[in-house]
Amino acid sequence: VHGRDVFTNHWAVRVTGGHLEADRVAAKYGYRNLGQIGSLEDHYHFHHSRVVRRAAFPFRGTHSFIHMDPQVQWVQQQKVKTREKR
Amino acid sequence: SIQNDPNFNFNDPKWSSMWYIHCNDKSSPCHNEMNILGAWKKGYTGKNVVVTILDDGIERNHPDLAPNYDHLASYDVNGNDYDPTPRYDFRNQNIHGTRCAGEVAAAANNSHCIVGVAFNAHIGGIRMLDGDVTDLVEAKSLGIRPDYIDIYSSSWGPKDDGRTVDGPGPLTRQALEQGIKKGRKGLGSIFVWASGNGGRQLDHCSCDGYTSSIFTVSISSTTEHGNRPWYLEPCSAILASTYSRGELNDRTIVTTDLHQRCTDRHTGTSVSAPIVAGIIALALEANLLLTWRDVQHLLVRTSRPLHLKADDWKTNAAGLRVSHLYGFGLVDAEAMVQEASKWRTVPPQRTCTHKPLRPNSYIHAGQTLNSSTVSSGCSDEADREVKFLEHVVVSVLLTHPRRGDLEISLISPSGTRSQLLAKRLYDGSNQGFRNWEFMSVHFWGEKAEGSWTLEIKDCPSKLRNTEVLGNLKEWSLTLYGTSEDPYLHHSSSTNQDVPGPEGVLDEPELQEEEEEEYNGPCHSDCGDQGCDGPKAEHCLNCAHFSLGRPNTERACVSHCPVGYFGDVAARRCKRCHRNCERCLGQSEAKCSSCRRGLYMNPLSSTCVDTCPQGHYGNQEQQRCVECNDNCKGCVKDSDRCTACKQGYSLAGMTCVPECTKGTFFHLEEMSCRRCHSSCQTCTGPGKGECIRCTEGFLQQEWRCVQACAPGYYSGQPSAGRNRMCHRCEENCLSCSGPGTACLRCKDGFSLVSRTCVVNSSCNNADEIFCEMVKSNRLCEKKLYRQFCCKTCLMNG
Repeated sequence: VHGRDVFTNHWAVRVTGGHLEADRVAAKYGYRNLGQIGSLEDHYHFHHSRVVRRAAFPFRGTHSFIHMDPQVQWVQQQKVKTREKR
Repeated sequence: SIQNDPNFNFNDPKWSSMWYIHCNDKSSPCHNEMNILGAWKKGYTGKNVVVTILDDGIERNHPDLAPNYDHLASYDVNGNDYDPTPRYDFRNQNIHGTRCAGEVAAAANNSHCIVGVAFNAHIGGIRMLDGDVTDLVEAKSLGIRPDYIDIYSSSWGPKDDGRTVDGPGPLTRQALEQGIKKGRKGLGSIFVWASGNGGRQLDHCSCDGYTSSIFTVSISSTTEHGNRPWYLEPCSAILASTYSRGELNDRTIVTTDLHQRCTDRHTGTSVSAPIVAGIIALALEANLLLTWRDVQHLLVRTSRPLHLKADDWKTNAAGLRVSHLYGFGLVDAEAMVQEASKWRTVPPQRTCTHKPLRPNSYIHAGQTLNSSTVSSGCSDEADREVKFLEHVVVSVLLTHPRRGDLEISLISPSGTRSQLLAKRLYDGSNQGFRNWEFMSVHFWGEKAEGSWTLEIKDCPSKLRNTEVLGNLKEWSLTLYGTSEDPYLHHSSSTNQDVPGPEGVLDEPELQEEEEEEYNGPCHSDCGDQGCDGPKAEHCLNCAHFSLGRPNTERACVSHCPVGYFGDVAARRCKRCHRNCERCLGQSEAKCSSCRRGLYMNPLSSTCVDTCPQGHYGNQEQQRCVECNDNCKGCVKDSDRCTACKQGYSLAGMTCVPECTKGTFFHLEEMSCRRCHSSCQTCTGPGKGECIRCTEGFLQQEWRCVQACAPGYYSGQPSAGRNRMCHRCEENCLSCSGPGTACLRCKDGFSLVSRTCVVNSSCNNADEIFCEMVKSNRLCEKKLYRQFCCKTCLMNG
């Protein structure tokens, strides 16, 4: 839908303590850690298979508690961006 | 052979159509002003430079891409695996990445399609557009192997619909900054971006945050005749331009296409970004040490307005001609490599940010609002002082009932006016601009100090309630540049001027008797003979050392300055050898540290300007440091290799073991691993990852097979290449060769004249009737042929 946000079931999460720590945090809230985001240290790509793949609103659930985890500095649920080839 | 051969005559079938590289077509005007051939003649073809295309994938087994394909510069972000092969679908929509890749590094002289601008460069692809594109996907893509990949080329962006204002998200901005800071081992990744195709929608590429980023090289297009292409949108962030396809009757740009084909349908600024990525690859081959800013400086200094038509060409105060359509003009590859080969890295970037201004002024319809600020160029802060400008960024926070009615300009202290935003007919948004960053390169080389004026014009385009006013709440100015002239070193290098040896003092001469007797205290450095004045120059002899020329000022010093050593016996400061900064004696081998620009050679204990093989010159330590064990030659870092020892080969700037036939280099394990038994060489262990096949096998796509699969036919053997299995034409299960040579069709299709036609389109009215038609030779009649398609057209 043009102009409306489309939320995916992918998250960018900033966790200090290395990838084992990231794996622990991911498992704790039901995410899968797909690894570091390119060259951004402490930034990880989490995926939650039980959250709907595309939604017009951010989906609330137990996985949202990740925001409160002390190890987690920052969380961004990924929104679809409209990109055009030139 | 490229360097020696004055006339390039590649056997690539589309070489003759590449009018933007060479002119062999006498009937059409010559447009080789990008001088790509000139760069090749100097021997630069992109060797050892790694380029990747961020797009919808790359057909890595395309015959024109396979020879240069680099799986280490590739990844599939959409599919989360290492194979960037595009998804094939009936709408054929994933063609873009393959087309861009060919322009950069299609192999030369391989009898396929075209010749890439950097036809010896490594080319990879990052498949990231064929799925949900998110901030995370873009950030991940821009951060793939930043130490291995030199250039990331992107020909995509937010919608060019003339109303979208969008740019990189927080992660992507970080990824760009990380790439600039840490990529290419600290030299900075190079991000090339297509400026946008929204010309017809009156779009403006200042509304595209990727183009407006100072970290990206934003490239536009011009037509074969130097006109503005219909799709081109202006903005002040465009750095340079290349030829692309424009007007209808213009000559086209040919490149590789999906399904191992060629195409002449590639157009837009998508053509231009890869061409510049290729040209930057040539420049990097000429000078591996170019930083991301060196590259932008080179583009600014070598691009030329030539015959590019625009009514806004202007000369800024630094004498540079620039336009909102083409930046500093058409790129010049030969000048790029020429300048690059002798380039001295520009001084460190300085950032001078100014406190935001809060004019909180209303913007009245039909009127112009000016807001000015005086900048000192941060002259009061040494590490932020900007004297010579590069990029200028203005961040704006304003509200307005109809954003498309705004026209924004910035005027520099030198009086140069740069339009940051033009009116956009289709943008009816009432969102205003929320700390949106507009960037301009139009002040490049100008002085920073003085008064800067932001001018906002409100030109109502449609009926609108002019009672509702816009409001400029806040704006801030950020100046990027250098504190010293970036091209200072480009004149003859001015060595530190250290007085010559003739300045050495002879024995202290007895001073003429002073007219009046001095009875005051002597300087602490005077010796036991006293002095005829209070200063060190007045000593009659020295306690430690004397320094200076015999018949001019001579002084006593406690220790010798830089460039001198203390001769204890003679109690004099004597000059070091001219190459030394500090020394223990006068000979060249007595240097203890070297003059700027020279390095201590550990093998000879002398100061040299070029380190011996197997070493690189470490600027900070000013000494030659040994390359790491696999490197035979390196630059600026012990593991930034330019040549490898026996048994290793260069991949980017890393020496990886040369894997013997039948093995491939596994990056993660950093070792050679066996290929599949059917592969002679490969990119991975699977049987679908062969590059060349074992003797007796045929190459089918990316596999090696003993016999061609259904739907393929075996081609003729050619010298030095495996026999190939080529795909039969569509819907054909077996054939004897290319084109209409089908022998058996898929279900639902009939074989008609050795080609497969879908049954529904060719059948018979009545079998007996049609047999009669055929026996009476009535099939020549069109009417009968329509009734009895099958009988008349069937073989035999």
